[in-house]
Amino acid sequence: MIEIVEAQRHFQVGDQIVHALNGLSLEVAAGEYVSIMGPSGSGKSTLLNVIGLLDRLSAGTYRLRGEDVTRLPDPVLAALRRQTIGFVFQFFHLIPRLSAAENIELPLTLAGIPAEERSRRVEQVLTAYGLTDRARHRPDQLSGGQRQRVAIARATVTQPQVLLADEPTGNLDRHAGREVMELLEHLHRGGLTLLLVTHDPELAARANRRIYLVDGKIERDEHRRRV
Amino acid sequence: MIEIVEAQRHFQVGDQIVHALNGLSLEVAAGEYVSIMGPSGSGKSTLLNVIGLLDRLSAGTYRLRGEDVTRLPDPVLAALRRQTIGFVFQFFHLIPRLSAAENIELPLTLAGIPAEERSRRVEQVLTAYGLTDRARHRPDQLSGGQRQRVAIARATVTQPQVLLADEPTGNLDRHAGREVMELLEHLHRGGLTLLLVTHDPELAARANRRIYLVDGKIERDEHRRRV
Ligand SMILES: Nc1ncnc2c1ncn2[C@@H]1O[C@H](COP(=O)(O)OP(=O)(O)OP(=O)(O)O)[C@@H](O)[C@H]1O
Ligand SMILES: Nc1ncnc2c1ncn2[C@@H]1O[C@H](COP(=O)(O)OP(=O)(O)OP(=O)(O)O)[C@@H](O)[C@H]1O
Ligand SMILES: [Mg+2]
Ligand SMILES: [Mg+2]
Repeated sequence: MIEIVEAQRHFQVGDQIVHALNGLSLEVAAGEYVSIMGPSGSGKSTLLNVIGLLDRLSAGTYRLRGEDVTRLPDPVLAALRRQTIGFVFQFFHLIPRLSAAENIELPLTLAGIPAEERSRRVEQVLTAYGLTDRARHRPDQLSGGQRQRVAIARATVTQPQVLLADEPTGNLDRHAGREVMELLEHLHRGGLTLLLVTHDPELAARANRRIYLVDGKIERDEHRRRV
Repeated sequence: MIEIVEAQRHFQVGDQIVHALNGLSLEVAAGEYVSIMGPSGSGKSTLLNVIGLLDRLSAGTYRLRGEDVTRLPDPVLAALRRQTIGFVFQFFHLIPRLSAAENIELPLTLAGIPAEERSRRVEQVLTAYGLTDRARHRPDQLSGGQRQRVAIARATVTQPQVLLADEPTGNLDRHAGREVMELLEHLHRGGLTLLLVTHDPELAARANRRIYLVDGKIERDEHRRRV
């Protein structure tokens, strides 16, 4: 599903070069459930952005479902991303002028889903994430955890093949965080490939496979043993 | 230091009224170390914003150091806030066009601190929070946890009397989170009044006093017993 070989991604700030990804190789099969941990600044968001076709590598290769996407033109990447990937951003990136429900509906509209089906799906995720009585609120009228849940609802409503979640419970209390994880794991059991960046070791432990990043490389890659 | 009596804060969205604070009373003495937990949407950020003079009550009273501040005019509140309070926002509110160092320096400039002293203090917090080689980066060139640390550095660099921190470790790995807590607790031992909103029960347990919010009210208020 996801195959990254010798990835490099550097950024330049003034005369300083930051090697955010520094020789990272990773294979993820369809349907896997992977958690990604590592120190602040170790490259987790950068890795997720590359996988999610939101950023390009400086060097190395990225194959998505067998197709080399490393140097595809932007419009092609955008179309591929919309069809395949759901992304929960570390800082949500909700559209300020749209309500929670409109934010969630937007990717469905862009995908050409008809109005009745859109409406059904939006209702369903609003209920699932406990947002029904916040549907009309704009992001600035929501609490931090409510915004986070809107971001997660938006990422899952298109029924993507791959879900990339960058710290999806960072602003949620223990109870809401667990509810979110159960919803995502339910989708995973239905076939979703799930990659989750988290700083919470208890959450990371729920995945079948745990990856640790340090300084833009994979330091450790643990698979849970089946008994 | 902080005295809130029968606080009400409601918001109106269309014809819906949200009671974010709903009869909340709280007293915090100078030098206390208090953690605040509660479900997503229970009113924690709203409470912190009211205490931090960033928001006003709809009803009830707020006394800060014995002075009734409930209905002070905006410019007076702003001056009082700058002199007394450091605020770490749940979503940082860094200034996009300024570098990390400039963001941290800004409150010192507004306070009329001379250039040499500003420069010394900025250097000191950059080092303390592990940001020295990110000083020139703008917020969009920083990782989530690096931005969070810039927000904390900015809130502490003015040496405030009260620090209000809204989930200050939500984007930090365990190690960086612990380092931040040690720095804040060091300031507390020096006399700082410290109020910390967190979803992490282990962090909340470090405080001398633990408050639990539910539906805009204080449900529980536990003081650690001295042995
Ligand atoms: N646009 C950019 N320009 C310059 N440097 C960048 C840029 N984006 C990220 N970086 C740097 O690249 C490194 C990796 O960033 P990244 O956001 O991937 O870290 P992270 O592992 O997600 O950290 P966190 O846990 O704090 O969110 C960081 O040191 C960061 O300063
Ligand atoms: N500007 C606003 N307009 C309307 N409703 C608001 C506004 N700000 C907050 N609210 C509502 O008030 C309630 C309390 O919000 P608050 O941000 O204080 O919650 P919180 O406890 O900080 O939650 P979280 O843990 O998710 O950050 C929420 O239900 C939220 O939807
Ligand atoms: Mg990140
Ligand atoms: Mg909040």
